[in-house]
Amino acid sequence: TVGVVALDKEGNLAAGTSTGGLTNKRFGRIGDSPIIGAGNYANNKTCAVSGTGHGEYFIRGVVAYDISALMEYKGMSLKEAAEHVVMKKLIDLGGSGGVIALDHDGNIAMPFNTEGMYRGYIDTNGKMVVKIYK
Amino acid sequence: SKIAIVVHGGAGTIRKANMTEEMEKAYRAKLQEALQTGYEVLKNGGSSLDAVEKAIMVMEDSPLFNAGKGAVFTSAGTNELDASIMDGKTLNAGAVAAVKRVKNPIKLARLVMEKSPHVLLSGEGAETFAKEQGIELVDPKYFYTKRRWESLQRVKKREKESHKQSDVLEKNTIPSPDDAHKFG
Repeated sequence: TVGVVALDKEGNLAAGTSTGGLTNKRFGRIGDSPIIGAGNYANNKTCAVSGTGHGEYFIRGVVAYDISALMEYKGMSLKEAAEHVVMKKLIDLGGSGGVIALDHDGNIAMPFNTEGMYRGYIDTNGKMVVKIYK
Repeated sequence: SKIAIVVHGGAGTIRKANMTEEMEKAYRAKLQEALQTGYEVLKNGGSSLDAVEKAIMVMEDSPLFNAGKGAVFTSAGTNELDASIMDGKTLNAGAVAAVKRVKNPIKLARLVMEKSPHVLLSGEGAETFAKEQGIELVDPKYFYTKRRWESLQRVKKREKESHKQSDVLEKNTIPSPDDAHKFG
């Protein structure tokens, strides 16, 4: 799965996710990537999120929307909300994976509970970072 | 007017020990390319939606990631692709699922959002919509990569072996008529 979240000059957030699914999948199985709120979500009031991992758990945990909801209704910061959902809620559900998230101020979070996640960003200062492992 | 972009190319059992220097270099270069492609859009005043679409296309066109060209295989030996996009300003969203011939599913997801009254189109219907919208369709062979095909074969082999093993376990645990009384 791949994903991108972005913040433009107008202050608008957007999120996209694209995947080739799961190796050896059957029965017309569909994961979280095309499910809005599960593997992908964006709201200018809060953040943009794209997920990657075990799709069934991302769907059951409504992971992407949950990060936004925690920010909107509980006043959590992006980092707190993303960490809570990926490192606590998703793990409690038994799911593995991670998300990239970006808020309307340009704050970035990239939590994952697996051994690695291909990830990178260019922040509001123009600094580029690319990482793979923990 | 702050701009920023973040990308991911999948998570999982990604260990340095399993990665050659060459592979790591290739992944880093492609992630950088995706970031720079999206950032250029933003720097030039483009929308976050355009930046997301263009950056994702870089990764969809690469065999390194499980999306587009590098998609994994289903049990039937086919490739099925899903994608979604969402606009934070309007809360509009578009998505496609289980498409088999769309070269860049993210483009189609955006068209679902902008040119249809729907949010999620799947399978044949999504491809009919793609044709109507003039989206590039490719022969399913386009998605073949040796690495993903071999990965499917490995998974199938493991599956077969585990089935064999559970057959043996079943034979050993089902009591014979002579022993049946011992199990109540």
